[in-house]
Amino acid sequence: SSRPAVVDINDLASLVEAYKLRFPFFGFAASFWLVEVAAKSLQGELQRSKHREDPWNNSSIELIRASEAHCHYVVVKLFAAKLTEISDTAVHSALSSLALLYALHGVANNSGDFLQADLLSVPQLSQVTQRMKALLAEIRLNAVALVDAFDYHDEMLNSVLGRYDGNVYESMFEWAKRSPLNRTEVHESYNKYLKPLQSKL
Amino acid sequence: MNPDICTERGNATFNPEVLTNILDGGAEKTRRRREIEALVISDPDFQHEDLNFLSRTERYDAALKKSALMFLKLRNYGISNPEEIYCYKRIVKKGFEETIGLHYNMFLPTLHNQGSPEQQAKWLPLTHTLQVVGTYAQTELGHGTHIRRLETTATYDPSTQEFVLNSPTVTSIKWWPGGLGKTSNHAIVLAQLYTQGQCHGLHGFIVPIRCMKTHQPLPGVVVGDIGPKFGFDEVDNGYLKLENVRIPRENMLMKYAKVEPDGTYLKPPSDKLTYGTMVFIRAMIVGESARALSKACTIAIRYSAVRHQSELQPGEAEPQILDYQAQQYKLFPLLATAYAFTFVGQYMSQMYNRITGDINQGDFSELPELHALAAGLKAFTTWTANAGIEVCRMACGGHGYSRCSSLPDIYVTFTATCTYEGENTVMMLQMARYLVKSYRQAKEGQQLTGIVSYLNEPQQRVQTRPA
Repeated sequence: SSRPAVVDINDLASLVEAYKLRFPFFGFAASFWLVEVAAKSLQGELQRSKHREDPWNNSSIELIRASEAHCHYVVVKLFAAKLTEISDTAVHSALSSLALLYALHGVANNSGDFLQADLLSVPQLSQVTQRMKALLAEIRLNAVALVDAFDYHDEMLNSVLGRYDGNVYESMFEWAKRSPLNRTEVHESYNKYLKPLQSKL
Repeated sequence: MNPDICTERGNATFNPEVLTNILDGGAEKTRRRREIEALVISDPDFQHEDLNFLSRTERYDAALKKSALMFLKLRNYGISNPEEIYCYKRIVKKGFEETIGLHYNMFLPTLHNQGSPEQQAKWLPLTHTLQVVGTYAQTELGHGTHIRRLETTATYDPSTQEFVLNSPTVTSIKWWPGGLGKTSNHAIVLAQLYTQGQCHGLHGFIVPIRCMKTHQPLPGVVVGDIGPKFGFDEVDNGYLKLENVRIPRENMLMKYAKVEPDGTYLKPPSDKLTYGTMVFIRAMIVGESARALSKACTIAIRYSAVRHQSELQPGEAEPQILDYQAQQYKLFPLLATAYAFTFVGQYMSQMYNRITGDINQGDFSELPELHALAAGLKAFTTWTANAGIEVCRMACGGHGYSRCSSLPDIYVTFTATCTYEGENTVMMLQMARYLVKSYRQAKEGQQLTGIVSYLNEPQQRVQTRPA
């Protein structure tokens, strides 16, 4: 039990492998299911068909987690693969930080799976947190440029807060003035409801 | 220009234009996309009052007007490349939904993918000129993702060579399809096929629902709008009850499965082909997850660069909220996720096109993997993006609650993806079925291909801790 796990939390390729091996957790559920099905298969056709889905239903929480783990692995793997296609050094560096953050954030949020599969040790999890903090500081520098690169025109984003020029407050005030309630200085409902009420009180 | 945001751009260590080109698939594609976007932005016909200030009926009206204009303009500009049409529509929609979206996104692709050459020759010209406005009616009031239990029936009558369509129960009434309520005059209806006294499972039928001249519902058709929803205010999601509606034999989609004039049934090469349109949409939703999340991140991160709040050091000026580690921790993993999903979306799109090409050549070997991966990634990315958009909204404090931020609209529009084209939990279980099957095959020594091929690998590359 003293032998340390050898996932390198600074190495994306190593993390991709760790995501891949999160699967044995699923493998356990699958084996369980298969054993159940095999046992039932010894019984009559009717009884087997009646019970066949029970192990499936009883394992559905693990099965959904397994599917999530598989999808998560696919996403990490494809992100890592994409990096190999990028030749611009500066862009590659910025995206590498994002990819590593994505992978480590997934490890931190699903630490139970990685610990249960013996892929990481508890001390490594605190290293994951420290590394993520360092990555946040790195990404901070490029955050606006990284969203600019999505290249959403203001017309398309349609957001006062997300304007390219950053003139948020002036635009919010202008937007509010266009509210239909502001078409008249005194809204007709004042004369219909509030004013008569005031006169009665 | 706000000085903070200027400074941010000045501090960047890379050229965003290079990254934009990568996301678009090349500099030429970026140029063309911007050219198409400029066509919409400079067009006074598409300037209208903010939809946020309109009632639902007004929004439906404005959206239909815009869809009609868009259709004409696409023809006038001669834009016919699907990617470019999609780009044009995306900027016209401004994040809101298109009233006749299902005509393009589901009705047309279904005709293309499941119609026989004769059916395509008949129906495609009508759909391209909008004489036929179509939708895709699958989900029923009492039945969703488990489509094998759908109740709508199509019974073949060899004496007239017609199918008789029926909604035999209340729960079988078609419910939810976009554009079904008031807009469409045809629907592709998924129904259980009965011929020669046997049920052959779910098949697609082209069903006229409204008169092509008067737009009045046809005899036996009860159709209408299902009422206001969480979002999608511009879309008339509808109900459809069929009471002994007769359609010609030729209206069953017959590229794969067939019913002969005497009622003989010919099986398709794969049952999964019936659900091909849904697989297409699921594959595309992965890219939509990336777009919705990247929009939310763009808004939240730009705003976080402009917004100043509180103090990090007593007595000093209010820092940008982007300087707070807690704010970075909220937003940057989501930014990373948006990029990850963008690349996964590109992968899914390529995979779909490649495997669809193989299917058209008669090779169905990769269809199960496409089916499973589209289901799993649709669920995984929509769940994550949906939750992420809400985090972005809250990262903008009170102003994120205003409709002017666009974040509420992004959320209510996007959140539907978690349930449409397959509820996410069911999608995950579909993926699990494929994984279990693959796992068994790997255990039996079979060589797996594709994204599950790692199940064949000896799992020793990363040394695990012994128990």
